[in-house]
Amino acid sequence: VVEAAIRSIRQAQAEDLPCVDVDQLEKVLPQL
Amino acid sequence: KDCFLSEEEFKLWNRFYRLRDSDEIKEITLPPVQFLSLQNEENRSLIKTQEPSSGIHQLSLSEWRLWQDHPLPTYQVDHSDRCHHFITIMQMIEGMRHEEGECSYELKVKSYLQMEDVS
Amino acid sequence: RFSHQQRLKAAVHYTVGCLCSEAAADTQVQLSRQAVAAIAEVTFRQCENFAKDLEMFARHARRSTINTEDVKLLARRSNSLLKYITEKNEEIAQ
Repeated sequence: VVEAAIRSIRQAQAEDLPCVDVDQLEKVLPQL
Repeated sequence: KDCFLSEEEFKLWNRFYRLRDSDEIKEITLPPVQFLSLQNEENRSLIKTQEPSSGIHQLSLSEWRLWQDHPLPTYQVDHSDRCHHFITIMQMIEGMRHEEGECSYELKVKSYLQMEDVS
Repeated sequence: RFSHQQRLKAAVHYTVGCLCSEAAADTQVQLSRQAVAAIAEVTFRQCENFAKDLEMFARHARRSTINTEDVKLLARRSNSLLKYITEKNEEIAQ
């Protein structure tokens, strides 16, 4: 869970977004 | 005869399959796997996704996610349980993509929440 | 049986919500409810995979009880995770 959260947050930060949404999770999901 | 290529096979490999220096892509790699959650704070921020040097193509695990929301045809061996789980999650994400604020999943699940289950 | 699973899923969802807020605490980034729900579902399904694997490991060792050795096998694919789980296990053992 923590890994999914951190990676999604990283993805949102990389996209300069203030909020993690399912789009960001979707991108990191395969790596999880 | 043994586990190595024969003379003939080697020629075939060399001609058709071997990546050469002249090829635009000289090497294929998978993205590095580290558990960010196990790193402490300082070196967690140090881990930059390194830009692979030229000629090395890093495969993307998410580039083809558009195709990953339904099981593709199989031949003799079915998709694994994990694969079916992954597909279901991708479908779930697709369904929630345009949801704003209130979350349908949460509303459905919340009614079953009993705090003694949590502790 | 169905409501038992639904109760488990609700508990997982609640806990995932707490963990996600903790993970997001020292960043300026929030997680949407939908993202938390998706992570909860991933977690719930991953636990199903883990349960099957653990049962298999225990049966392979001719045990009817799943123990921490089986849990370590779950983490076998990542050295850092295995090391972390092993340390946690020793802590618990003490």
